[in-house]
Amino acid sequence: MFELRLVQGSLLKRVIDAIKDLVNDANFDCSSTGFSLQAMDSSHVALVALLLRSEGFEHFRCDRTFSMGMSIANMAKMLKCASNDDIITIKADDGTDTVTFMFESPSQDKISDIEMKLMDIDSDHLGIPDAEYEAIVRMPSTEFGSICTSLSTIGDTVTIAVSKQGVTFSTKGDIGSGNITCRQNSSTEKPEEATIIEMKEPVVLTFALKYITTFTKATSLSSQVTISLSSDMPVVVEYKIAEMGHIRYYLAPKIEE
Amino acid sequence: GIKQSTITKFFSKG
Repeated sequence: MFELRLVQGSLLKRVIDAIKDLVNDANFDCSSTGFSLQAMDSSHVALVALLLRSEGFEHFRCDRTFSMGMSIANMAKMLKCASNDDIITIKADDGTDTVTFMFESPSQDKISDIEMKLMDIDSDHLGIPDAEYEAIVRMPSTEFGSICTSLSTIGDTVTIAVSKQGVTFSTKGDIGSGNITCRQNSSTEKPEEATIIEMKEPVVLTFALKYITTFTKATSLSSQVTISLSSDMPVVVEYKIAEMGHIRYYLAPKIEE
Repeated sequence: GIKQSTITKFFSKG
């Protein structure tokens, strides 16, 4: 038996919105630790790892560890039946091939029961090594989102360069080129507006903008984004989900041959 | 030229 209850139902809607443009189908792993997912995009260039810890739910019961294969697009369709202020309960029984979503309005005057078919998904978990990154940039997630959107109107790739001067995002396209530099700014009174750069070594890496722009769909989950970079390694773009966990995106770099 | 690498080049299955 698996049952979880999330009073802030809009959070699940936003999590699925942050995944659905990247991943078609995925196995959700359920255990006493929480509700998690690891999945790659169809071309194996990007990977998303989600963790929603059990303590973050109002109710969380998972009698044994198991995986639920779900189509993310279908899950997004089902979640469209929930209002933003609804309480969401997800239930599944051992050995069944369906999952039930229950949406309750805050005043309990409307209850929706939605059943969705589960899928058999053959997917391998990848071992993600714990790495010490050469440069870690923390910045407002809205700022990062607007930089990615702006640059993607000019070019297809973004080069991220971290130095003592700050972090520079640059692109080049047929119509011209552009670069945006953000300097460290920790003096602000609002921590969510700070830009903090921890650098052991200067790093320069190039990535496909279409993937990074997809990651910024998670902007509403967190006021800050953390971008961790090391030479010739996938970048990690992390959005913390308050009191619950995180959504982390990994993107393989473009490499000079 | 510059080429897109894949995640599986960096992270192993298991």
